[in-house]
Amino acid sequence: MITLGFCNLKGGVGKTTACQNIAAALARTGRKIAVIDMDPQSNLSAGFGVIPSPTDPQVFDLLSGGASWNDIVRHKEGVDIIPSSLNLVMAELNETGLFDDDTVLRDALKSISPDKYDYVFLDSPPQLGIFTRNVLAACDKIIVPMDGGFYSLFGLRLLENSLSVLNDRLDNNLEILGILMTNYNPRVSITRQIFDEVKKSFGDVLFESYITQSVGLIEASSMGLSIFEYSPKSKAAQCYKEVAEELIKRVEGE
Amino acid sequence: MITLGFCNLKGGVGKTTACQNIAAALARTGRKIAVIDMDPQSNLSAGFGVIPSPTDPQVFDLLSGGASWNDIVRHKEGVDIIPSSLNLVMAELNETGLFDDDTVLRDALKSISPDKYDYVFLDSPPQLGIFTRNVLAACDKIIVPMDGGFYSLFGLRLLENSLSVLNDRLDNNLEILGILMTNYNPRVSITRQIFDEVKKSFGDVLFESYITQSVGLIEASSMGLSIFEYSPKSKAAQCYKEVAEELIKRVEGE
Ligand SMILES: Nc1ncnc2c1ncn2[C@@H]1O[C@H](COP(=O)(O)OP(=O)(O)OP(=O)(O)O)[C@@H](O)[C@H]1O
Ligand SMILES: Nc1ncnc2c1ncn2[C@@H]1O[C@H](COP(=O)(O)OP(=O)(O)OP(=O)(O)O)[C@@H](O)[C@H]1O
Ligand SMILES: [Mg+2]
Ligand SMILES: [Mg+2]
Repeated sequence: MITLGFCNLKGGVGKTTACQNIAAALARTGRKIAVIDMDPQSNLSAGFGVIPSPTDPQVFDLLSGGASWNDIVRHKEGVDIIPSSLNLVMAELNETGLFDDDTVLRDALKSISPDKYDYVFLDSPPQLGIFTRNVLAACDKIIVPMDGGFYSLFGLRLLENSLSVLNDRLDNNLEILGILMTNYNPRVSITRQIFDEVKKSFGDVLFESYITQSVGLIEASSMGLSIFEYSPKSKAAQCYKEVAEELIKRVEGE
Repeated sequence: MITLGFCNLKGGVGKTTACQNIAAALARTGRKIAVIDMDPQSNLSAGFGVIPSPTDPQVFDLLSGGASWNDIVRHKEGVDIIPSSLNLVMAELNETGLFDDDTVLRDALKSISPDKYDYVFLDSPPQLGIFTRNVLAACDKIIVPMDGGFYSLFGLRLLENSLSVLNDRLDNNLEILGILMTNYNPRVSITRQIFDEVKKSFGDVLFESYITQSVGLIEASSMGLSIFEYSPKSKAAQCYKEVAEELIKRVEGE
């Protein structure tokens, strides 16, 4: 079982979209995959059509030990989902710090039997708050989604610097397994420059496949579906299928 | 002097881009405008070409009282800028909570003479962390940038719910002055649906003008310039000029 974090401190670069669609692609190969929504804004959960009611258990009950994995988990498109819930943002407002420990997720994951899943994906929020730090402490390697914007380059460099600080502190050697361009238009000069910049500094981990701009990805998420369920013949589905295959090679070998 | 927060809990919806370019537009009308970068990732500062060295004072020195407004402020395109700095993210990693009070920004702003500026803009990070809460406590009204994505609708609704909780707590009546579509393509059906959804619930505050997708906005920020400096004749510059005029009418009356 390998645990991969989907991390970029910059907002809106496609972390959630990549997490959902690579997970769905892996499920279609028969691999056992779970995703954990670590963003109190619960976009990943909504993207899979999972919207817990206020009384349903969700990810923070897992972290607090108030509910077990099996109480919480949902199933969609062959993917196991530990959802988050918008109610948590309200909770966040009403008590500063639902928990203030960076390793609650890591501890919660220890109780999962290692052959239960082949892959566990963690969707991280932007910024370097408690939820992101929990993801970084809990995963084996990270995937960094990037869009073609100038600011997302900052997010990547910041993440890289944060990793070395955290690795010292947690006596860890967390590294970047892959960088994925999630909304890339090679015909646009500035995004090509950003791509080249990433290739120069991180060429060995940049995924060959990239995702081009595709309205289908927005539409799919609004229907609570992955691109494979919504529009399996689309270019975006093909791109995400290729990214999943590249990921499998990196994790499992050729 | 009116203080406006640029807020949306969702990442990457154009908060920073809108804050920079509306500020630059206002400066070009001769109005006195300051922007404060409340995001430790300091995108707004970089967008204006301001990158403080590790020893330069920046926004957190203002908040801690370690430096005065005049020690910190920079000047670009007629806009006064209180910059942030990437070093703060590293600081954030090394001591949990640079400060843990939601009203430090509000207090710091009290020492500004009310006729020093006509407008003060606060650029907020995504999520509902300490920096965002400080922005919400410090501003008179908020502007909510939105992209055409399904998840940014969540961010808007979440913000709306958070506002009512915070208003009770801080005995405040913070409200939404405007919602701006920052990257809107009316020809794309899903984004038009999202636009209609916003219009239905928030029609009275939705700006008439919207910004269409424009590579120039990314290019300008990568050069440390507003769109007016980088490409004054572009459609994007025209759109932001119209938004600024609409804002002026709402704040100052017809
Ligand atoms: N290739 C693409 N083409 C078009 N839209 C896309 C593409 N990839 C992602 N999007 C859209 O871009 C927006 C941002 O993506 P997403 O929410 O996955 O980013 P994120 O990094 O998870 O954001 P946050 O930092 O807020 O968690 C969403 O509305 C999503 O549907
Ligand atoms: N109209 C537009 N056309 C094309 N790109 C745009 C447009 N508006 C903004 N962008 C780009 O979209 C990306 C996200 O915008 P921006 O960083 O301003 O959002 P944000 O809400 O401040 O993000 P964060 O939540 O991370 O602070 C940036 O790369 C920006 O240059
Ligand atoms: Mg996300
Ligand atoms: Mg921003």
